Amino acid sequence: KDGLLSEEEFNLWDRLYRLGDSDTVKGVALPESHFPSLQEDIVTKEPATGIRQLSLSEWSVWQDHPLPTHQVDHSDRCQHFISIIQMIEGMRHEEDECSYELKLKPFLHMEDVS
Amino acid sequence: SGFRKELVSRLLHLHFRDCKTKVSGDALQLMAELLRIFVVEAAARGVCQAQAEDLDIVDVDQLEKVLPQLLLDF
Amino acid sequence: QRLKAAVHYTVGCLCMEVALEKQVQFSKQTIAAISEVTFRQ
Repeated sequence: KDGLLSEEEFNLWDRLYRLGDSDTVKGVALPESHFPSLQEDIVTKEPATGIRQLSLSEWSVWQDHPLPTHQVDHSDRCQHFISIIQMIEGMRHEEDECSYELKLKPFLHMEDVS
Repeated sequence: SGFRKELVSRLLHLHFRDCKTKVSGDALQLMAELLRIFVVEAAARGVCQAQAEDLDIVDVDQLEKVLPQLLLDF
Repeated sequence: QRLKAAVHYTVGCLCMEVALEKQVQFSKQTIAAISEVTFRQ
């Protein structure tokens, strides 16, 4: 009634879902986001032992295509993110020349920028 | 099953500056539904990823793979 | 922590429903991860 677990629910939770000492992974943490541009002092605290830190970049090479959705479709910013990953993939093996720059150079008018 | 309105109200009040801020029943219902949709979407996408890898259990790796796009979609 | 436990329990119930529907299991760690992400959302 107060939004918290009843005795029965607590016991179910404790038995079915709670991560405890018997589990290899004792907890899960999401990475803290920080903004270097704001000169925030980056406190990269190491996750405590047994805590699985979730990574948003571990599988970045998998992000070059829209993954299947269920009831919520991909947002524009997600599609944008995927297209950037595809662009990065495309440029990964470039040596000196940058194809993006070569493509845009003919359209650069200095009066537009100076 | 889903999120109870009282639980959602407590969660929201964690972040209100003014503890006297009130949330209408409709807003709580909507927030509860949004949270439910988020959880089901995360779970269903994790299942898709596990099935794509021929696994019959969704482990954290499968969730991690779908996490960037999931977070961008909400 | 009690709020987190209530969110975790609710997420567990929802995941069990998806598991039943899709006939795929979730590890305890995955349910904990979805709960943590939901709490942060």
